[in-house]
Amino acid sequence: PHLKTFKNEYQTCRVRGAWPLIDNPYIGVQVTNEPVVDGSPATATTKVTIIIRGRSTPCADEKTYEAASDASLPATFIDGTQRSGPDASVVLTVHEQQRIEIYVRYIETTLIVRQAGRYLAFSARMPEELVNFSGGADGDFSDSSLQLCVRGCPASERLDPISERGHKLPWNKAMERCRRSDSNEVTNNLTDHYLDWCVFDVMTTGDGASANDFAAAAHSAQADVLRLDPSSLKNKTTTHREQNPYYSHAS
Amino acid sequence: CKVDKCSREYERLMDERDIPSPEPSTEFCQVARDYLSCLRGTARSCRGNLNYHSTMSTLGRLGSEFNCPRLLTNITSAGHVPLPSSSSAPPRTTNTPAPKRECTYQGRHRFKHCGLFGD
Repeated sequence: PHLKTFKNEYQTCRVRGAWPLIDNPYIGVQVTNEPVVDGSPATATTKVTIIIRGRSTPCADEKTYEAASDASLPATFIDGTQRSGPDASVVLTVHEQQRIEIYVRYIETTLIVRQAGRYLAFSARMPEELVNFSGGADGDFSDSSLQLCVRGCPASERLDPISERGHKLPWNKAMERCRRSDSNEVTNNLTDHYLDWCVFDVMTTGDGASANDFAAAAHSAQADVLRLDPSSLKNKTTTHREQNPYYSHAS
Repeated sequence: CKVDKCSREYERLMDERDIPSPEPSTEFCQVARDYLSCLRGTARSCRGNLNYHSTMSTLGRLGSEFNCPRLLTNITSAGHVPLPSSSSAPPRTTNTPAPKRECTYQGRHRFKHCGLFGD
């Protein structure tokens, strides 16, 4: 998947199998990723599990949310509820376009799970001190090294967005597809890494229905950033020369 | 991935020290710390293994809930951020609602964002 970390590092990762995104005393988020197409190291997210850790705070009971890509997004936590804690300090809401949001009031944290085509996407906004808390004061018992959102992907799991993308569609066609907004919800043009990532996905998956899904997923992911972290976008579009290391030779 | 080897060693130590289940004691914390240390030694080969990540997460949480760092070092841990009470607070029961103020995150914060999608 494509990852934007809490430190605004942008990575495309292999991370096949189960990986933790966030793991702190209040929240745990884990994803499972599976290969997208044969012959490519690219994977995409097929399962998201979120645990609101009620045992570590008096502000909510423990709640678990599970989403899998082969079914609709559940509208509730696994116990059938949408709320927890005094004055509903944890609230799960369902939105159009296959999106659920969980707001945890006592730590001012917003979690979003989306279903984009055959795969899932995740977004989180939380206070800086809670992000840093992850590696905090628990000595041997804290471990932030495996949280993708905090540390990013291990170097050996990172993919180069140019050399490791597929070639099922030429760059020009992929760029055209990504610039055309197929999403009903989002009309913003893709920019920055979201445009690059869309091109990576479309070149890797080809001109089928999944290409539409991946383009829509990029639009949705950028929509979440525009809402939750707008200052991180620089409105930078990528030139052919930047995307294609062989461009100068070809021309 | 040798997570099972570490788990067997953990069970052996629990039996040897006659600890029936995880508990807030120095003895258990020592066993848990050794278990974590063994798991960290297998980290590279266990990436992506659900059992490994879940075990790491559970041990970290137990260590925090049982105040293991404090039990093991016998010093007060410092540096906690001003978040709502965490492991130091007892679990809330249905009969003891938390005070409203306790569950309100006070102060001004800078926020961070993380996203994952595709590919």
